[in-house]
Amino acid sequence: SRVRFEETFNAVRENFAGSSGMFRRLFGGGSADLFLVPDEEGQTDWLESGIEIRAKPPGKEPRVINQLSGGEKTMTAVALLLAIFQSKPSPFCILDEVDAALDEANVERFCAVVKQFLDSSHFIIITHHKTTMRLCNQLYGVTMPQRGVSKRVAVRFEEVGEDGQIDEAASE
Amino acid sequence: SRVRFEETFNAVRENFAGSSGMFRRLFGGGSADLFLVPDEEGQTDWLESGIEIRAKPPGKEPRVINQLSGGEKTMTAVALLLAIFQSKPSPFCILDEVDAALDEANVERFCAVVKQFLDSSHFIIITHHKTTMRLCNQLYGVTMPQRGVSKRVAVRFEEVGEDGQIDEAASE
Amino acid sequence: MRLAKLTLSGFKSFADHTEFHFDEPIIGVVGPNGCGKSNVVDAIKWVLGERSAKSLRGSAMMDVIFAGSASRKPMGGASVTLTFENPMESFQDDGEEHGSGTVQRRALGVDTEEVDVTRRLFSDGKSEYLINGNKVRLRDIKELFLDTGIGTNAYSIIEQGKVDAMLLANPIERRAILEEAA
Amino acid sequence: MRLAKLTLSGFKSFADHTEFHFDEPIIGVVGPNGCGKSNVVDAIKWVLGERSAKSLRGSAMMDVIFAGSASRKPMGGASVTLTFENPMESFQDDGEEHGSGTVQRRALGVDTEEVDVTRRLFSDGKSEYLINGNKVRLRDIKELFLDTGIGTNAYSIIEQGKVDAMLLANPIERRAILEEAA
Ligand SMILES: Nc1ncnc2c1ncn2[C@@H]1O[C@H](COP(=O)(O)OP(=O)(O)OP(=O)(O)O)[C@@H](O)[C@H]1O
Ligand SMILES: Nc1ncnc2c1ncn2[C@@H]1O[C@H](COP(=O)(O)OP(=O)(O)OP(=O)(O)O)[C@@H](O)[C@H]1O
Ligand SMILES: [Mg+2]
Ligand SMILES: [Mg+2]
Repeated sequence: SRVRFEETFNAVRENFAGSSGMFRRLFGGGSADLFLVPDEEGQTDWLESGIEIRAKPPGKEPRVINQLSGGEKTMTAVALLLAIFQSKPSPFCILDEVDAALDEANVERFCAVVKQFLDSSHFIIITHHKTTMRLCNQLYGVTMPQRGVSKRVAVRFEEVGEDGQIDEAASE
Repeated sequence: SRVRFEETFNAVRENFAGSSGMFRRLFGGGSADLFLVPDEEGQTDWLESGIEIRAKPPGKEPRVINQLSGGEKTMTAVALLLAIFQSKPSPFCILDEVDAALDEANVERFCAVVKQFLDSSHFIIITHHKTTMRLCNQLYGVTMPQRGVSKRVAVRFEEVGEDGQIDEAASE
Repeated sequence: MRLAKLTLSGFKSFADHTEFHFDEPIIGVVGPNGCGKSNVVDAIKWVLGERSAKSLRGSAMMDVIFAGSASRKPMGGASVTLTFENPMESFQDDGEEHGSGTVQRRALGVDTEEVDVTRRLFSDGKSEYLINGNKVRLRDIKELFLDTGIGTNAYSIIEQGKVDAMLLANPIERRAILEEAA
Repeated sequence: MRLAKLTLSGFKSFADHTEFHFDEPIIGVVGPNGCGKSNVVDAIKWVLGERSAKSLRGSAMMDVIFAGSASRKPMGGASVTLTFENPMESFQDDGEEHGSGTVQRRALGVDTEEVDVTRRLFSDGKSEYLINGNKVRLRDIKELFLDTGIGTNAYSIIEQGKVDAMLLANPIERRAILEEAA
């Protein structure tokens, strides 16, 4: 299983940090890397070593993931998760509020990247961002007209408020 | 300093879970509690025991914090952090994107609670939510016209885009 | 093969029979905090064989049954069904010795146009899995989805908070995340 | 007493001299991801005596000095000043034996209307703290703010991600958060 891990690691690394990998697509440039953390003697081991992420947003110095801003960290983590998904494709992908910390420009790049997966997978996306809602072909609202009991309503984009609130008028 | 911890715990618990505590103010009802986690024999110890949070949003069953929804968890954690702040007041309080996971209704309740602190403290709030921006008496924009170098601009509410983007026109 | 429909009843906050049709490439789920959006994700993880109550944000598996609310009594059981479209498709035929051609078959090893996968749990503790209405074991469900990329630990489900957990993880924990996907 | 102004230069992404005036009760800081909003919070924590580089999201304290960018060379040092208004105010006089009255004094133990607290770090490693332009030790800064609720571990600064860390914490870690505030 050492070989399997090495193969998965290399596939994910290429999907994440390659020249047309997820990182560059989400940031619109820059570069990233995924590497095994060496021990005190500088040795790395496929079966034991931890994994560190280095990211260089466009126009900035390279940094390890802890030193990035909140939004830059989220974009880097989403790029890595999508790179893993790409290495083991599946007919559907579910994303639950991964865009919460992102600003408008980053949400737009995130949506553009999701579109690139559509020839192989369908997506179910839970979000509060209006830009991400515009990406969806259909929207379902989930509300609790009776406290504690969930109801599903079909909504159109215009019926969703500034931030996910659903118009009373939306129908079943 | 067992006595100090016990005093702080009780003050925070009252500020958090009391009938007019932070939890009820943020949720507009319901109830909460903060308690020491008993060990295998059911004993609790002021110097050793861990702390668990129980929350009962209005109209729902009581649950420990892990079983709540994302937004309910955030509101509960913010209520606890503000309860701690209340127990040790300070002339200013800085909040960095605590409202990221909240929907419109919860952001409005959060803003109402912040206003209740204004007779003793000033606030510096970093946010992407338009509703929270409306709460502020003055807005500063931080942008990077030259990549990697931060610039402060004074902005008016209208100049801030849907999600924190700043109009090019905003002045220094 | 594609995921066509999700049907829930008595599962977490979905007390009543509820259906989500996935007829479009990108489906959005929206709504206020605490209304049941992430419970939809939990339902999909559960029917695919999730065995950890903690990963469904509960403390025991019985927590998935609708536990009642201010206006409703608890339900006697939870039931979730995933419906997949399972048409004949052409696949690379890498196994045979006479060279690689394409072969017509269904993605899921059941010979029907649609496949229903169901999981039920009753308040007396009885639980069952079903494929197209026939009782099966969890092992049969896992086998059905082998090599399709569908499953509880595959990277196709990014639950709420996973991004934060990934960011707060240390290098060894990050390794564990990659090992799951291997 | 109130926080009136923050002045930064050469601190993290703020290469140039930058001022934030806090003349209103609620000040909002907005802007796109990665532009420097949380660096403002780091600046306030740093000048108040923060000694852990990790809590300032760096690996070494020198990481707070502007490290250069595509268009600018690194700076030779970082400097941050907090300016407090420190008027005469009436306080409960709980110390004296002749009963509790009120007494007129300034909240910060320096007899000036305004108090400037400054911290500097140079790329040769030299660092200094100053109160109203006079060099002091970190101990003097801590003493200045004793019993005011201002400080690096007081609950008045909720940095980005603290809510998530609180939610992912286990009961023992939550205890540590409360102990800090005690
Ligand atoms: N010493 C330094 N010199 C130059 N730039 C630095 C330095 N330290 C940090 N930075 C940069 O500052 C940026 C981070 O800024 P910050 O965390 O304040 O962003 P933010 O506005 O809070 O964004 P978000 O909305 O994503 O949280 C990073 O891109 C980082 O590269
Ligand atoms: N067995 C159950 N019976 C009834 N209600 C339940 C059950 N399990 C969970 N719930 C309720 O479901 C709600 C959580 O829903 P969920 O986590 O799906 O919210 P959400 O729509 O994702 O919200 P957010 O936007 O805050 O993430 C909680 O309020 C919880 O009390
Ligand atoms: Mg949710
Ligand atoms: Mg930030």
